[in-house]
Amino acid sequence: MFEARLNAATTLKKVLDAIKDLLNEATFDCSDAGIQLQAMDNSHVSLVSLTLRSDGFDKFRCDRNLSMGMNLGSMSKILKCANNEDTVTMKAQDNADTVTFMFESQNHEKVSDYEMKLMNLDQEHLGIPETDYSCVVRMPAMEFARICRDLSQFGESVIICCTKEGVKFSASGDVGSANIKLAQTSSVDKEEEAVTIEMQEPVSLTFACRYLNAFTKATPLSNQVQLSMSADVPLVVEYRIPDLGHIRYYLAPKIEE
Amino acid sequence: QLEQLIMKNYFLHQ
Repeated sequence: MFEARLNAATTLKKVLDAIKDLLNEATFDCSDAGIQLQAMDNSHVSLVSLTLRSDGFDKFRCDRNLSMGMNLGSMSKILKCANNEDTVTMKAQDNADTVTFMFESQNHEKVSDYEMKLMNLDQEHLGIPETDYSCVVRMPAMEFARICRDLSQFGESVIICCTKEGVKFSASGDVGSANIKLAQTSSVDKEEEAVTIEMQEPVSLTFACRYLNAFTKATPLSNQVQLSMSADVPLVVEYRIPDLGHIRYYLAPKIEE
Repeated sequence: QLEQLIMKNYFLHQ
């Protein structure tokens, strides 16, 4: 028996919004530790890794490890039927071929349930190596989303250049060129507004705007985003989901042939 | 594609 409950459906809606543009379908691996999802996007250039810890749920029970292949378009249709404040419970029997989403209104007067067919998906089991990154930047998630949106008007790629002074985002194309520099903040009242840089050595890497923009769909989940970069290895864009887990996106840098 | 190759090399198949 698997059962996981969150007191507000809005969290699950935001998680789904953060992955559904990159993945058509995905396997949710459930264990007593929580829910894990790991999948390459359709074009095999980026990887999504989602962790929702069991202790972050309002109720969590998973008697036996369970892999649930879900069509994210169908899941999205179902979650649209929930109000943000509804309690959401996901339930499945062991070896089931369906999962049930149950939504309950705050006053307990409306209860709805939606059963969705599960899919058998070919899963790639990929290992994520431990990596010491040359630069780790933490910055407001909204600011990062804004920068990616603004720069994608100028070119298909963004160059991220990080030194101990700050981080620079650049793009160029037919219109002209654009540069946005962020300095490390010296002092801020609110931690979520800080820009911090941990640098071992400077890096300058180029990434596809299209993917960075897709990653910023996770912005509503977190105040801050963390960018971890080293030469010739995938960038990690991490959003921490308060008290519940995290979502990490990996994207290979573009390399001149 | 080079990007796909980088991803493949980095995430070792288990």
